[in-house]
Amino acid sequence: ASTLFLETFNSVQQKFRETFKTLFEGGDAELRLLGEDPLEGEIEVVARPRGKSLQSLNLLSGGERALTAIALLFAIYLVKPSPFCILDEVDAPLDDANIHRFLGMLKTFNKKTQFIVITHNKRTMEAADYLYGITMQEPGVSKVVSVRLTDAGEPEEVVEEAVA
Amino acid sequence: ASTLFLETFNSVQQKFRETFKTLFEGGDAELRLLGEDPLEGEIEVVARPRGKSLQSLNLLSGGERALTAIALLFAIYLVKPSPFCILDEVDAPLDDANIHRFLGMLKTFNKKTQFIVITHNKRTMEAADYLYGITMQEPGVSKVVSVRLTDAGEPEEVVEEAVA
Amino acid sequence: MLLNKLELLGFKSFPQRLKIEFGSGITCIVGPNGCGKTNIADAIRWALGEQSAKALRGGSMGDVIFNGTANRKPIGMAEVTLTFSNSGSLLPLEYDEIAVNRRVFRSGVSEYSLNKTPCRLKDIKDVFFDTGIGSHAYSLIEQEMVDHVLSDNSGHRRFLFEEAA
Amino acid sequence: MLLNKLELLGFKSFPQRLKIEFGSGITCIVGPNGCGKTNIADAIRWALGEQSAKALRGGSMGDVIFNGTANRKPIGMAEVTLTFSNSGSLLPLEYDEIAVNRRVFRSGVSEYSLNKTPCRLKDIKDVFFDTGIGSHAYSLIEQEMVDHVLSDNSGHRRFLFEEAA
Ligand SMILES: Nc1ncnc2c1ncn2[C@@H]1O[C@H](COP(=O)(O)OP(=O)(O)OP(=O)(O)O)[C@@H](O)[C@H]1O
Ligand SMILES: Nc1ncnc2c1ncn2[C@@H]1O[C@H](COP(=O)(O)OP(=O)(O)OP(=O)(O)O)[C@@H](O)[C@H]1O
Ligand SMILES: [Mg+2]
Ligand SMILES: [Mg+2]
Repeated sequence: ASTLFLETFNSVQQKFRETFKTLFEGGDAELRLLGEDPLEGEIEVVARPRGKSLQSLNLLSGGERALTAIALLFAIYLVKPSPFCILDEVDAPLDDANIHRFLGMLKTFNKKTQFIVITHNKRTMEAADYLYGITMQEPGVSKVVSVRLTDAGEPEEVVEEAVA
Repeated sequence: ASTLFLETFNSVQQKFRETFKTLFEGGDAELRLLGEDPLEGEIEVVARPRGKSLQSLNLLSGGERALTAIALLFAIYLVKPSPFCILDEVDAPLDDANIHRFLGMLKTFNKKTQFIVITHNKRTMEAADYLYGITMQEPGVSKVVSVRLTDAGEPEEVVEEAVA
Repeated sequence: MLLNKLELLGFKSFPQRLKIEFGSGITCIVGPNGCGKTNIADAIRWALGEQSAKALRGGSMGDVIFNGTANRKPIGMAEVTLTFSNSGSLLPLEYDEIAVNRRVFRSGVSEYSLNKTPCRLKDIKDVFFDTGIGSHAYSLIEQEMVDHVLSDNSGHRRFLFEEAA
Repeated sequence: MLLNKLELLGFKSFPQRLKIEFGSGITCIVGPNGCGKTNIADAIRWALGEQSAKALRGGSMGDVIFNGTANRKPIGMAEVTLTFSNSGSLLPLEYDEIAVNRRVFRSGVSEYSLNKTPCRLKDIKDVFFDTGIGSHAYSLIEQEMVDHVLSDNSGHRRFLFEEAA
């Protein structure tokens, strides 16, 4: 069990360096296993965005922390993939440039991975292969509708015209 | 002390009902003081968006919880105002319609209240009386620039043209 | 293996039968605050056997049953069916499609079935074992994950690593 | 009373002197992730006497001093000045303007001054007492407030009420 854990840890460690560099366009990050026993030790996350000096994770900004967490979760995902992954509003704290890099990373996963992405962000919607809208025209009662994006990038309901 | 607390509690209670109704365009909310001793009792928050049935706060959505918290914090603010209030990305979980109502509430405060609003949201930027941009052209070093919104609503740096 | 279809009836804010079909690639789910998007994520994780009512934002499992609105009465049962296509034959069964169904009643008792045959939760977990489907905390990524994953207390991180190992 | 001006030097990501002027109404601060917006909120709350390094995301008070980049060395002191106009004569002093200054050195020792006269933190708190300026938790509203304000544990809420009372 200890060997398996170490193997997994090392693979995730390697992937994390890569995902971090991609999402931050530079900088460094690594994982450290503290203590003697791999099955008990603390796992430390160290992250340094490009050009900045190394500091505690707590001093990173809200968006930098979110992107670091996404890099780590995607690294674990690459080591042990699931057929689908649900992302619930992970783009909320990210600025436009970071959303662009985040979406870029989503697209590098092959089509065998299904991403179900819940979002309020128009750019994320543009990246979708399929778009579903949930509405509550009747308060408290959810309905699903097909949605497409207008030229302005706004989501609008696809209303099927009844053919006369 | 107990009387002062109860007075404050009742004023906030009343304001909270109003701010909630404004931000949710209906629905009900209230605060309840549990137990015998006002100085020790739990303060319970009860909130029911329009048309929905009453449930625990935990079952509300991310955006509904954020808006409920904003309603409560503004209620306390109305009872005991500060000359300025800093709002750091409170609009992140809100959809367009709720941001619109939130900004509407900000504008009802008289100009004597200064709001310092940190945001990534274009609609919030449009509501600003003054707009400052922070940039890090040199990595790790923050600079302030004047910003204005383009026709597309995007923030851009105001570059002072050197007069020949 | 692909997630083909999600069907809900009586689950949280979905009192009437609802079907969503998924393709490969990126599916975006959008809508106003409180309209039911996270409830859909809850339904998927619930159907795969989530046992913690708290993880589903409730106090008890009965909280996932539609509990009425100003104009509708509460109902007595919630049901979710997830249908997977067995492409790549990852699943040990000999079907092209696997339909996982879970229902719960106000008593809090859950019933499970696989392709309409009643079974136990354990059977569902066995079928999906090692396919990467199931309770993988890292395949449902939500806002609060950031603090959990980066917190000074490395307990959450360790759990994710152990799941992946 | 109005907040007129914020001046920073050596505070977090602001190694060089910086000035921001505020008018009445709504001032928006925008910019990419990590560029320093929340650091500005930190500077305002720090200058008003915030004593918790944790509330400023640091481990110790020295963490607010600019600690260098790939191209710049760390420096030894952080300094923030907040200037208020005493319109409405809310403040007990007889000035039109009140400048609150705080500086900290790597030793962790903070020095305070009011209109350039050295003073103690207590003096600053006394000047602003009951004007509504100071450590009011509800006048700095950030993302995590939502869970604090709505949590099952009503401790945070009680604190806000007691501050307002
Ligand atoms: N058992 C239930 N019966 C009826 N309605 C429920 C039940 N459980 C939750 N809800 C309702 O579902 C709504 C929350 O839905 P959900 O969390 O999916 O919103 P969301 O679309 O994710 O919104 P946001 O964008 O704000 O995150 C709440 O208004 C809540 O009242
Ligand atoms: N003492 C310090 N010296 C130098 N840089 C620092 C110091 N403390 C914090 N920083 C840097 O400031 C940056 C964070 O800034 P801040 O939190 O203000 O970002 P932000 O603009 O609010 O971003 P976001 O939109 O993601 O919330 C971090 O990258 C961090 O490295
Ligand atoms: Mg949600
Ligand atoms: Mg910030």
